[in-house]
Amino acid sequence: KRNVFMEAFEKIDRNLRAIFKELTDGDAWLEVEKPDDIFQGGIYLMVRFPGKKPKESLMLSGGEKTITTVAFILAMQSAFKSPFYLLDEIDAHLDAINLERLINILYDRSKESQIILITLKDVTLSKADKIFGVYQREGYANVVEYTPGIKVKEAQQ
Amino acid sequence: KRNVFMEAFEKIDRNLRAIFKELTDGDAWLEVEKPDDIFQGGIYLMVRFPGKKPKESLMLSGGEKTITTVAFILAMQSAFKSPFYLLDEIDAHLDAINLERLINILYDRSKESQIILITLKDVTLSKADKIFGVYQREGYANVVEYTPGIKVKEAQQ
Amino acid sequence: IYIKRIEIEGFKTFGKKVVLNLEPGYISVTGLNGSGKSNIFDAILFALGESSLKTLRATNLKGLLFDGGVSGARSSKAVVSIQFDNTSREIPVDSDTVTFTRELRENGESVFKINNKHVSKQMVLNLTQLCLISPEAFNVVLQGMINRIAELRPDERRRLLESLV
Amino acid sequence: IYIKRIEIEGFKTFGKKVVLNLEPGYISVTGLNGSGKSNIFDAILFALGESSLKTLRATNLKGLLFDGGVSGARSSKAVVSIQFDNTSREIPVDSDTVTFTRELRENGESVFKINNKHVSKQMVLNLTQLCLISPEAFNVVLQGMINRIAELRPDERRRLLESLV
Ligand SMILES: Nc1ncnc2c1ncn2[C@@H]1O[C@H](COP(=O)(O)OP(=O)(O)OP(=O)(O)O)[C@@H](O)[C@H]1O
Ligand SMILES: Nc1ncnc2c1ncn2[C@@H]1O[C@H](COP(=O)(O)OP(=O)(O)OP(=O)(O)O)[C@@H](O)[C@H]1O
Ligand SMILES: [Mg+2]
Ligand SMILES: [Mg+2]
Repeated sequence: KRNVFMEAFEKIDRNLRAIFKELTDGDAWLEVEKPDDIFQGGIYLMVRFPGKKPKESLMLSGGEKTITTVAFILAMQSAFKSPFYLLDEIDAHLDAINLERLINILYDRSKESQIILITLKDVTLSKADKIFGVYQREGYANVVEYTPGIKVKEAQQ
Repeated sequence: KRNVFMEAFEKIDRNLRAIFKELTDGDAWLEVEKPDDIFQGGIYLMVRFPGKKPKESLMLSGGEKTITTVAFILAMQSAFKSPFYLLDEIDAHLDAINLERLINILYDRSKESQIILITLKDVTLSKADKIFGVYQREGYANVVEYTPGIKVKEAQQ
Repeated sequence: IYIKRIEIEGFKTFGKKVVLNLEPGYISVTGLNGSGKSNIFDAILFALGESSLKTLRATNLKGLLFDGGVSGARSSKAVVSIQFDNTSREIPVDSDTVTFTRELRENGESVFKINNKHVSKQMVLNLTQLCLISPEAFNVVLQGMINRIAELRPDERRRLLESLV
Repeated sequence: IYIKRIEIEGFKTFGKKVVLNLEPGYISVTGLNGSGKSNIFDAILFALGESSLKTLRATNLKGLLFDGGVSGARSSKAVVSIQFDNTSREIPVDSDTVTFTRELRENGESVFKINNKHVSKQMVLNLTQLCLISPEAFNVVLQGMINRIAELRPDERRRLLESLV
């Protein structure tokens, strides 16, 4: 059991380092609390953003936590490949730079697994292969399909 | 005690109805769970958005909850006037229509009480009497003042 | 595998039937506040066997049925179907598409089907867990939950990895 | 009353002293993720007597002192001053401005001052509650907390109103 666990752990850790580097130019990694007795301890998610000291993921800002969470989810993909992702307004607290980087990496990953993103932001909409608009009419919810390239304001009825 | 409480309750309820109407064209009001024994029961925050049935505030969407919370906070202002408000990225999950209406009402209210809004959105920045930009340089956080009218991207270093 | 088609009728704000035809790749959904975007994700989780009312954002099962809004009549049942592309046969069912359907009646009873054949709820949960299309996996981030993973305690994070191994 | 001036030094990311001169009305703060925006709100709450580490987003009091980042030395103390305009004399202190100052030392001890005179923490809490400038009031919405008030249980909402009356 320990071996299987550590194999998955190593894979995820390796992936996390690569993805986080691509997203922020900083570093992220996993640390085992009790190497001699893994299942009695926890796993730390350590993060170092450019220009800052390394910290546990708990002590980050709102936007930094978003980036760290997405990096971790994508890193898990390497060990447990999921066929689809449902992400609901994960871009809400990101600045323009982090948003652009995040959407680029999600776009790359969408070649391997289907990614469905609910968003109110144009940048996130701009990369989509397909866009759905949800709107309310006479008390019923309806869905309409848009051709890619439409802006959020045009799609919000 | 009951009379003082009910006096504040009536004031807040009256204000809530007016503010929510201004924000959404819908209705919001407070309901006492146990009118005969107020302090044994709770207070419901009921909300009816245009085109929908009345519901408890718990059952709303993310953006609808944001609008409802701000309406409630501003309504409390009528009974307990606070000299300042600190609002941290409260606009993150709002669509363009709700954002515009929210910022307009906050701007009006800022004549009576100082309102400090942390934001990553241009609309929210556009109404400000004064703008501060926070940035990181060589490991230290700094603050600079901008003249109103600047866009978020220009202010984010 | 990918989600090929979603059909929703009588579930939350979807009083009338709506159909979404999807493709593999990057799909985006937008719309005004309260229009029903997050309700689509709730519908997907519902069809794949999700039973937590807290996750589905409802106070009781009946609360998942369309309440009639201002115009229509309340729905007496909610039906959601999720069709997966299965040409890779990663889902151990011998057909090019696998459709998970869940029907909820007014009495709170749920009926589960896979490719139109009645199955038990447990069967649905076993199958979705096997192919990692279960809502339990870390591939679903509901609205407002994005920071939760970064805020997990170290022991919670170990347990998450342990459960997936 | 309004916040006229904020001075922060040695608190969280503010290793070097920063000063914000404010006006009444509508003030906006922006900046990149992690730049220190929310830390400014934490500094205001800190100076007004906030003692919950969870609200201040720190694991211990020492965690509020600037950690040195990549360039500098760790701060040995954190000092935050909040100056209020008091020409209306709503704060029962006979001066045109009232400045709340809190100093935190490495040993975890806090020193409170009002207009540069040492006072007890209790004195600060009494005064801020009286003029509704206390962090307890509903006038502060920290990041990610906006939906909390809409999600309050009915009894919690009654208690909130009761506590303010
Ligand atoms: N059973 C039901 N019948 C009708 N309407 C319902 C039902 N259950 C929930 N709703 C309504 O669905 C709406 C919420 O929809 P949803 O959360 O999908 O919105 P959204 O598009 O995600 O909005 P936001 O952008 O604010 O997150 C609410 O207005 C709620 O009252
Ligand atoms: N004692 C400390 N010394 C140095 N840095 C600290 C200290 N405490 C917290 N920080 C850092 O402060 C940063 C968080 O700042 P803050 O939460 O104010 O960011 P923000 O500008 O609000 O960002 P966002 O837009 O993502 O919400 C984190 O990177 C965190 O590591
Ligand atoms: Mg939503
Ligand atoms: Mg912040």
